[in-house]
Amino acid sequence: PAAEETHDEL
Amino acid sequence: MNLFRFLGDTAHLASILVLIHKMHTTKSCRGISFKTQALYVAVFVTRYLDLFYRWVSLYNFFMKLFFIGSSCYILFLMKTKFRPTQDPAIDTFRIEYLLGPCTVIALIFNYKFSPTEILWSFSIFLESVAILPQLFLLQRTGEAETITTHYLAALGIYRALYIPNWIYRYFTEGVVDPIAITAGLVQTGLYIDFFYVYVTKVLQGQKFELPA
Repeated sequence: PAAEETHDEL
Repeated sequence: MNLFRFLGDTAHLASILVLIHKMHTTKSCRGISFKTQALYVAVFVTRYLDLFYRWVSLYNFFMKLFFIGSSCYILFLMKTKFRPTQDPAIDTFRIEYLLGPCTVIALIFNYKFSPTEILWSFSIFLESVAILPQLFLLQRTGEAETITTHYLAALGIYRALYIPNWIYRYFTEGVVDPIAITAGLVQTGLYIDFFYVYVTKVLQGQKFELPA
């Protein structure tokens, strides 16, 4: 997935 | 989630608890930069706006709430109970020099030109330099309480652990986040001088003192 779709890191 | 990131987040959490513990036990926020703490509030609030529209996980949700809540609590303590122990005269780093460039860079480098994505980028860039007022204060006073250095060490470890996390994610998930990685490398680099003194002095049982 593209980073902007996830931003799953804190 | 991988072990590096989990341990990194744990170190981040621990650093905040160490700071709050330091303030309560010494009844003082001496040696702590209010400006750095205020920048962290700005970082968390601008980055975690997605609490309102994106669900990642229960872990992610509660960590975000903790980081926003604890950073606001620290500011509150510094402005109320421990205000007399704070010395604005030595906390003199000009944060305009951080906020301005971070705003410009966020407008240029972002994954999508939308308000929330620009704020996300801004928070990433701002976090990478938010420690500077604190390191500047440390440089000015030339020494620090041991507990304050443990706080900074935990923060540095948090950042350092995100690097193997990105390497791991690249190989296992094919995920690369250039903005987070670039800012993260800069941020980790800022701790190198500090870590040298921390390892050679504090971990050997000596007081944290910078060479004159």
